[in-house]
Amino acid sequence: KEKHKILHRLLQNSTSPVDL
Amino acid sequence: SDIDSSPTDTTSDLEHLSENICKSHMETCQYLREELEPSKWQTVLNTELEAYQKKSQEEMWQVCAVKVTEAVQYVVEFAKRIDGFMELCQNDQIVLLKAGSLEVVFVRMCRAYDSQNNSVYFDGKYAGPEVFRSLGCDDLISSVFDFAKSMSSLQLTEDEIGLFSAYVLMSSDRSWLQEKNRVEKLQQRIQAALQNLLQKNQRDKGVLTKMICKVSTVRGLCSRHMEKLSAFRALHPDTVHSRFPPLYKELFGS
Repeated sequence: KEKHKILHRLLQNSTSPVDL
Repeated sequence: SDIDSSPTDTTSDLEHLSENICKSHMETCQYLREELEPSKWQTVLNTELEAYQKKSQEEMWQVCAVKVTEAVQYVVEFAKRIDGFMELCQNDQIVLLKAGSLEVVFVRMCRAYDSQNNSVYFDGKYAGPEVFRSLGCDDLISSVFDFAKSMSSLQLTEDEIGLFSAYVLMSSDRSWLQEKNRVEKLQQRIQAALQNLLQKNQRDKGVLTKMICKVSTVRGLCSRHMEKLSAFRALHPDTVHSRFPPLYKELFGS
């Protein structure tokens, strides 16, 4: 999990491209 | 969005999946087709070309790593919106994105490719392969442009590109998948939806085969990107460590 913490965060966030 | 539902999808199930994927594609495509219209943008001028070519290898790699990372973030959002993707276990979501996100960026690149000038939208301009010379990867760059050219010659609609991108992403033959069967089933449904769409669009029968043949080409591009990155990192470990986007390192670092 530590190794892919940004991907984990992106997968969990309810981001939209506008927020990127 | 129950991906374990019966294996026989009706046409309306496939149309529903198709609509979901096309909508996800349009919501996350980074640039709309109208925005990418080559006539709206200049091509890189000679003075700018010189400026790109004068950049050090490290500077140009950094610029491109940032651009790739931006594009990949939109692909992550695309994946999240595909029915069934978020129901996969998190290990498999990560495996699929690590292996497939750059492949989807390359597929999407055909939208931003101008075949008249062999150029691609980059940094607010249309840029030919010569703009990327200082990366020191002329062979890879020229293969990426060839790929964009052959993809764009298929003249795919946005919906077709969206479904094909989803097909590329949901590959069940990636190493380290924990629930291979679920991914396989999802990919089969996407392929059926793509086939259904191509029929509806009255495309030649050979188009699907041509598209599926592109999968191995785009995989080849991505593995060559990894080779180039590891060669670059061997020469400039500090640049990669301190100046490359963390997500880029996470995806392509090992």
